[in-house]
Amino acid sequence: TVGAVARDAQGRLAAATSTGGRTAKMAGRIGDTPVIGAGTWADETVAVSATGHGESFVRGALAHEISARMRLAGQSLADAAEAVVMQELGALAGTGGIIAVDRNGTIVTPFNCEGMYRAWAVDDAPPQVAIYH
Amino acid sequence: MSFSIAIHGGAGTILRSEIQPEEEARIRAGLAHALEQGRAVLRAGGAALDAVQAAVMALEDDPCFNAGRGAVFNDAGFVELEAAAMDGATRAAGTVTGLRRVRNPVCAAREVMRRTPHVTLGFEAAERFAEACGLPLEDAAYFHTDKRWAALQQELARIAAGGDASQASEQVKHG
Repeated sequence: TVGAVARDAQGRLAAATSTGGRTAKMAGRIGDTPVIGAGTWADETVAVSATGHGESFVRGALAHEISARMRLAGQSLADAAEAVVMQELGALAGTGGIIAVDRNGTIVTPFNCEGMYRAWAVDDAPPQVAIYH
Repeated sequence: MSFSIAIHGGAGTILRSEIQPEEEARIRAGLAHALEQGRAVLRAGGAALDAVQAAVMALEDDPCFNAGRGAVFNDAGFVELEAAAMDGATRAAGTVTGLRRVRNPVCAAREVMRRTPHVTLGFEAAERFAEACGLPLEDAAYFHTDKRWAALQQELARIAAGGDASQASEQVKHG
């Protein structure tokens, strides 16, 4: 699975995700990527793209959960994303991670497994590329 | 006002011992390239939605990653691709699932958002819609990578030997 989240110079947020799914998945299986609110979400508060055990992200509506925590519980993006990935995803016996950016341009990339291929940049600062914690 | 962008190329059990240095270098280069495709849109004052589409297209074209050209195979031995795009400012969303020939599924998702009253289109009808939108389609060979095919054979053998399909190793599952 691959994905991107962005905040543009006008402060607008967007998310996109694309995947082949899981090796040897049943033909016809639909994962979290195309389920809005599960593997992909964007509103005025946050944009989220997920990767990992799709069925867990669907059952937990986890991309939307991050937005809900921020809007309804007043959590920061860092706290909301950490709770969703490190607690809720694990409680659903899932592994994986998310990338997210909020209306202030803050970026988080938490994951609860060995590694996540990821990269990020703010304005023209040098880009960051990482795989492990 | 400033802009920000982040991308991912998948998560899972990525054992340092299993990734060869040259493979890791290819992956890091692919991530850096995709990030710059999206950042160039933002730097030019473009919309976040166009930036995330540009970045994801670059990742779909890179056989290192489980999407588009580097996609994993299902249990019947073919790819079934899915993608989504969502605009935070309007909450417009488009998603596709079950595609087998569309080169860039994220573009099909964007066309669903742009041209239909729906959020999700799937399978043969979605493929015909993408073709009608003029999006490039490829034959099955375009999506074939030996690495993913080997992972499928390994996983099918494991399941046939009584392994639980839901317990595949992360690396095999997600490529």
